[in-house]
Amino acid sequence: ERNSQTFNYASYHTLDEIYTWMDSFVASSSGLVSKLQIGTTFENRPIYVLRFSTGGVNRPAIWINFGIHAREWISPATSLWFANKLVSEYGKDSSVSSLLNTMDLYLEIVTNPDGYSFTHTNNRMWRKTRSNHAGTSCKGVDPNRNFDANFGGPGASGNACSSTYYGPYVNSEKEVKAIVDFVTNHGNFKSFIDVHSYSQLLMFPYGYTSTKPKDYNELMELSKKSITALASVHGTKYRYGPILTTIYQSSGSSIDWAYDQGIKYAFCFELRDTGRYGFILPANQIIATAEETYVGLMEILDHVRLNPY
Amino acid sequence: QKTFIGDQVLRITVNNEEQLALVSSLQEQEHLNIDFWLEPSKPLLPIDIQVPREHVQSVKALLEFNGVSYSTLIEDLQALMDEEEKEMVLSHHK
Repeated sequence: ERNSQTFNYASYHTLDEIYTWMDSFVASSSGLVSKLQIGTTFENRPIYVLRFSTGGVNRPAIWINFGIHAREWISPATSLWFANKLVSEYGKDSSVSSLLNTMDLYLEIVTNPDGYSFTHTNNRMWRKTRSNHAGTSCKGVDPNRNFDANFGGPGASGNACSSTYYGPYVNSEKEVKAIVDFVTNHGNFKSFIDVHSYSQLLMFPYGYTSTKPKDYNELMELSKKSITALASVHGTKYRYGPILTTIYQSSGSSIDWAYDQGIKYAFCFELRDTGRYGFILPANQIIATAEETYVGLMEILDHVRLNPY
Repeated sequence: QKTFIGDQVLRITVNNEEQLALVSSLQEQEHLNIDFWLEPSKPLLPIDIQVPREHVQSVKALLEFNGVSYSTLIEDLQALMDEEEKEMVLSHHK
């Protein structure tokens, strides 16, 4: 798998393989894609973001991160296919071309590299980061409870051994801080999408409160449009709505933070996985998942492009 | 490498707030080491839990005793992982 053309997108890959793929992908993308390092992890691994840009200075931008929970392997697998699809469709497909001609797109392919590596080497079901914090022998924090959005509130655990541990303080996780700093410093993100996998959902804020976001109606309509388009590919049915009413209450999540920062189009995908396979979705479903997710995502990205604010 | 031989994943459906509270309380019983894949939220929404082999029978008994319905989503988690491992190795050879 020495270049992005011969890379097997229908398989799961280790972190090293993905990082090697990134370099060959950037090299073969004719200048459309570049790789940025936005931080390092607790175990000192680099955290990379792929930037898709056709030029311009500080253009309005879209952020998509994949696999913040380490064991959800289908998320990074989908991201690789998605990245490759964007490059191959640029100049051919009008949605992709219009999008990249007006906005920058940032993909964080592996959001929790330490955890991801740990799932390949030690514990396939690991979900959290791999950080150590004083006062406990249990490792790791749930990075999706560590953002500054009602941090430590209901729907997160103060028990360091729990899989939903919110951490000792806001942004304690370097993986979270890297996102927060990057998005904040950029200052012109118009959409923030966090891609997870389990139980087929498309959600938007809020998770920490039952209060409806001020853009509730628009986000509901857009969600419906997105999951309808997604279902047209392979028939996969999604539920949609605010996190709290669609799945459960959760505090400290990424999209709640993003929305409170003023990023209106904040969404969280839970990709296909009925539970029959746990987080071990068979590899022969990777491409199908990626295909349908691409269609669902493009509905949202089209809307973002056509509705500047 | 941690193994999950005999670990099961149960899908639980609770019918009322009382049953919801009962299942939620399993989270606090640390000795059971239950991993909530889909956390309790409200009646009629599924809850998925991964139960270590040594506690499968007692957790099932508790659910049955309290009239909480469940089904076994994954009989043996390790068997699935072995399949996945095989696919990864095959893919590497390809």
